[in-house]
Amino acid sequence: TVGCVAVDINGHCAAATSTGGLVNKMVGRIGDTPLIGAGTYANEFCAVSTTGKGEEIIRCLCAKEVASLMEYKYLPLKEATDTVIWKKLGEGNGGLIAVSSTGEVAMTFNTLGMFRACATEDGHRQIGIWKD
Amino acid sequence: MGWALALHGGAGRISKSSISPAAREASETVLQEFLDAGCAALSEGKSALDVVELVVRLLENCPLFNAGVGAVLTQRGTVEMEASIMDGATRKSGAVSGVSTVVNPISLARLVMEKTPHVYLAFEGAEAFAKDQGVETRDESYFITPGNKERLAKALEAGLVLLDHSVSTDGPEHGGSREVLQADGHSGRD
Repeated sequence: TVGCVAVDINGHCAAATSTGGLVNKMVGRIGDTPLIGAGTYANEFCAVSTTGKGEEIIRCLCAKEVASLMEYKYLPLKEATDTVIWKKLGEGNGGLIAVSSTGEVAMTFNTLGMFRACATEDGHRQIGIWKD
Repeated sequence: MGWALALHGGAGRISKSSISPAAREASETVLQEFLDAGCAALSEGKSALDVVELVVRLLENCPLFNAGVGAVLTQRGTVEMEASIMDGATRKSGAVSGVSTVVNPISLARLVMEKTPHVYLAFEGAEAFAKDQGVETRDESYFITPGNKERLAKALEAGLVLLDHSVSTDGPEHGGSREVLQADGHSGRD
């Protein structure tokens, strides 16, 4: 799976995700990516793109869950993504990238690794695969 | 406040020992390149929606990742790709599943969002819509790489083994998932 989230200079968020699915998946299998709210979600608070075990991400409705925690519990982005990945999605099942409308970035995963990169207007940059 | 961007190329059981230094460098190089492209677009004032489509198209066109060129294979060795896009400002969204000839499924998903009253098209309907819209298509073989053929062969082989060693009722015989280690150290997870 690949994905990208962004917030522009107007504070508008967007998310996009694309995938081939699982190696050796059954013909006709639908994963989390195209299910809005599971693999991909964006609103006026944040944008989220997930990756990992699609069936678990669907059961957790991960992307919308992050947005809901921000909208209804007023959690900051990092706390919302940590809650979903570490408390709701089972360990080893995946990760996500997210941005908030105020320019925060989170890249959270509970697998061994996640290919990822991020940047913000103030010059912060990060590229990585593993946790360290 | 200001613009911000993040991108990913998948998560899974990616151990450090399973990736060669050359493969790691190649992955990090393209992540850097695509990050730069997205940052440049945001700096120029492009909308978040345009930028996420731009970056995902780049990722789809890169065989190092599991979308577009290099998409993983089904049990039958076929390609079934999926993509979705959502605009936070309007909460409009579009998605496609089961496309096997569309070079950039993410752009087809955006067309679903912008040109139809629907949010999700799949399989024959999505392919027909792609043809109607004139998006770039290729024969399915365009998406299949030697590496993915090899991974499918290993997964099929490991799948037989895992069927005999299912550790829970989540095994494939119960309609659940099975995890298959790939040659590159990724899990079978996407």
